[in-house]
This record gives sequence, structure tokens and C-alpha cells, in this order.
Amino acid sequence: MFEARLVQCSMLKKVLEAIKELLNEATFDCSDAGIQLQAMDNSHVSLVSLNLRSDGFDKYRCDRNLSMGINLASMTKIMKCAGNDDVLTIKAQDNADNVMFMFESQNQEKVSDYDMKLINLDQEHLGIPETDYSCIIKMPSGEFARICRDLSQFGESVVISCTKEGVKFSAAGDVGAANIKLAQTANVDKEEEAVTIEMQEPVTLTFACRYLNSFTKATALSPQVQLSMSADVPLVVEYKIGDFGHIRYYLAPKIEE
Amino acid sequence: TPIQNDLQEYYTLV
Repeated sequence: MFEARLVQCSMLKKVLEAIKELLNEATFDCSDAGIQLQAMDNSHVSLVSLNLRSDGFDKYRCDRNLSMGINLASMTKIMKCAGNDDVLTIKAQDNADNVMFMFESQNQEKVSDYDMKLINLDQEHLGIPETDYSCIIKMPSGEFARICRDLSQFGESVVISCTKEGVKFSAAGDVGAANIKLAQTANVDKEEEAVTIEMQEPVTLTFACRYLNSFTKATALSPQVQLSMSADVPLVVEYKIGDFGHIRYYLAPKIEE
Repeated sequence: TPIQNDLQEYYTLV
């Protein structure tokens, strides 16, 4: 038996927003530790890794490990039926071929339940080794979203160049060229408005705008985003999810032919 | 123009 209760179901709505542009379907692996998901997009260029710890939920029970293959368009239809302040309970029996979503209004006067069919998916997991990244950039997530959106008007690729002075995002194309430089913030009132850079070695890498823009669909989950880069390895874009865990996106760099 | 690499160039299936 699997049962997870979440007092504010808006978190799960935001998680779904953050993955549904990259993935059509995904397997949610449920265990005693929590809910995990790892899936590559269709083109195998990017990967989504989601971790929601069991202790973040208001109630969590998972007697046996359970892998739920879910069509994300179907789940989106169901989650649209929930109010942001509804209390959500997800329930599935062991070896079930369906999962139930129950929404209760705060005053408990309205209770809805939606049963969704699970699907069988081929599980493809990538082994991602622990990596000491040369540059770790932390910045406001809204600023990162804005930069990706602005630069995508100029070209298909963004060059991210990090030195200890700051980080530069550049794009070029038919219209011309665009450069956005961010320096480390000297002092800020709010931690979430800070730009910080931990640099061992300077790094310059090129990435597809389209994927970066998809990653920024997670902006609502966290006020800060962390970019981890090393030469010749995928970029990691991480958003913390409050008391639950995180969503990480991995993106293979573009390389010169 | 640079070409897009595949993630599986860096990580292996487990």
C-alpha cells in the first residue's frame, strides 16, 4: 500500500509544470525514502531528476517499493481539477495498475477522487557520478528565467562563461549579439536575491536555449537556482523544493565540430 | 555552429 498526503497540493502542480514540457511520460519510483523520478527527454539531450523526501509529506506510507508509470498529460488533466489550497492524497495498492488522486477542500465540504491508469514504461536510468564542479553559480531563479528568455530571441545557443569576476551569458544570430553579465552581489538584504560564484577554474560552455527555457518552468518551485559547470561535462541546473528535496536538470553541452 | 551532444556520451545506462 502506498499513500502520500500533501496539505497544499500546489507543490505537486508546480512539479508537474516543471517536467511536462520535457517529458511525455515518466516513472515515479516510490519507496520508504520518498518519491524519485529520473527520465531523459526524447532526444536524450537532457535529463530530469526529481527527489521528494518522504518526511516532507504530511503523511507518507510505502509498504513496498512501487514504480508508477505515468502519462504526464493525463496527470496534468487531473491536477487541473484540484484547487491550489486543496489537500491532496495519492493512493495506490501494491502492484496496482492504477493510482488514485483525492482532493479535499480546506473546509472538507468538497471531496473529489480521480483514478488514473498507470502505464508500463521501459526504465532507462543513467548512472551520474558524484562530480566536483569547477564553477557553482547561485542566482535568483527569476533572473535566470529572464536571461534565458531574453537571449533565446537572439540565437539557438547560449554561451555561459564563468570566471571569478562573474558569469556571462551570450547569444548571437541574425539580429545581432547579446551579452548579459552578472557580478557576484556584494551584500544583499535577502539571501534569495544574491548571486554567488564558487570557482575552482574558469569554464565556458555552450548550451541549447530551448532546453534552458524548459528548465525555467521550475522557477515557481524555488527563489534560487544553482548552475554547476565543468569543462566537457553536462550542466546541472538545480532548484530546491522547500522541505522536500530538489529537481535537477542535466544538459549535454554543444560542442564544436 | 556547434553540434548538440547526447547525454549518453557522458553517462552510461545502469
